[in-house]
Amino acid sequence: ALAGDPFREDCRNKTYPPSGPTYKGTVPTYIINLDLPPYKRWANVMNDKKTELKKVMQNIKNLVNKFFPGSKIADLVEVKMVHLLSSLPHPFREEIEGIANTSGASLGDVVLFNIFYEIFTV
Amino acid sequence: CTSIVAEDKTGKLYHARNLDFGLFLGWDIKNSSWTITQLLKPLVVALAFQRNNKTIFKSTNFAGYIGMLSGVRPGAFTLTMNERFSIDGGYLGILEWILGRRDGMWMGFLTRAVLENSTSYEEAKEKLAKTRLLAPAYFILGGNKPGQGCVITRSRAATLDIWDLDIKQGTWFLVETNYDRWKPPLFLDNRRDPAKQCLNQIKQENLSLATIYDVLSTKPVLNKLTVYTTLMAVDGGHTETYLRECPEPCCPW
Repeated sequence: ALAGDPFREDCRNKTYPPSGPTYKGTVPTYIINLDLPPYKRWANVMNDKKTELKKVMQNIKNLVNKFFPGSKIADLVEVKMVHLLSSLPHPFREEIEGIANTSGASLGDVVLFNIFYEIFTV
Repeated sequence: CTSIVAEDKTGKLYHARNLDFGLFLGWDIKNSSWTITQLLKPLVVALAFQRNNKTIFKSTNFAGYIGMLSGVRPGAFTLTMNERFSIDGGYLGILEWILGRRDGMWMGFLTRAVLENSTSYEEAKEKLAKTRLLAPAYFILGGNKPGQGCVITRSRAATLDIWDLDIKQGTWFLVETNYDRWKPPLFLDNRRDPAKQCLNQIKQENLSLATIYDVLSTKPVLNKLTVYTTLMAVDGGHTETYLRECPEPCCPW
């Protein structure tokens, strides 16, 4: 089966330190201060990344709207997500509210982003 | 995803992963890539969680996501999570939660709680194995002593299997992708055997973060869904994260 895999290649070597066409860059580092109130912990990260987060969520909504035209499903999910938030445990609920507030993304979108794993395990 | 926990000849533990995400979430024909995979790359951040100006744990996250998918508690343990697909999946857990059954834990919140509160490999292992979940998962855990490494296969309610490192029996590495270890992977998605073959080729005496990066750079372990590669060593909580790209020809998953 391995021999028949058209994408299979021989084991790579000497690829480290990363460079070349399989390397796309490093990532920025942030400190999350757990001594701050949960609502404020993610402010630095989200000030820098709000545009990127909104772009991802908009694309997911666009995808949903392609399957269910008219945006009714996407709107319904958003409303349900806001309801779900109130049942999430401390301090996660407050952290999610803080992220939505700082980023300007809708609360429903940020809840959905945080429970994506549970949705996608089928 | 592909996660690797491995021990070198001196007993030092290494832990690394490729985070793959975005399957079927839109295909960008122009760039020959998954849309969401590409959009997630600018969201990847390295985080240091501090209390009293001291780093308690580190993680690699998507900005806006407060759970943990890859993290290290310096000097104590390393942890990654791989997605486990099941008919009895997380959507049922969400439904139960909405209907009022709330004794399960959201996956990302559990890994976050473990990294934040557990102070040893054993404590982390117990919490990951015994806490009821909303969705199935694979937890890959590494410790700070020789032999401390395992893959915990979880259904929502129970631990189905704990697969430990066993140096005496020649098991110096564990590779977990997205399939139960006692079952063959889907024939269209076999990343497990190429990763194992490359690790066997490297041999235990040559194991390092650099050689593990080689494994995670080999197609199809590296594929069109790969967002980032994280390398971790528990000593000092060392982590390195790199965004990835898979140039053609490259497996779409």
